[in-house]
Amino acid sequence: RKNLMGAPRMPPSFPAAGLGDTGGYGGGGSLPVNGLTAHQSQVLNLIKNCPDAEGMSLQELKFQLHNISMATIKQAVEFLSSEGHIYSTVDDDHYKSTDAE
Amino acid sequence: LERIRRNKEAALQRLAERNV
Repeated sequence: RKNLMGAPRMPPSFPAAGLGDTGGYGGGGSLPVNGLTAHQSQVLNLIKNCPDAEGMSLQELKFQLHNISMATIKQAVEFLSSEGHIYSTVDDDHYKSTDAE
Repeated sequence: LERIRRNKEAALQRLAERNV
């Protein structure tokens, strides 16, 4: 008997890549989500978790994120502020989050 | 403190616009 196929047919032993891939990252990883970079979401998370009424100061952010430069923190804060995620409180060095839930 | 409230409202509005 002839083998009709030129090549042996392998059953797909792997799941179809790409499509229908739900699940996976369920937990709050450090991947950029909703358009924020890792730095931006780190800054946002810290501000969100700050219990102070006047919000979190840039100095405090720098202290918590000592591996990120002040310029980067300021950039992230500016971006988050322009997106409406955070807003300045007593002065331009203190920020609070709008989407604390 | 009125300023803070206005900042917050402005920020919430920006956020709402982004989420449309």
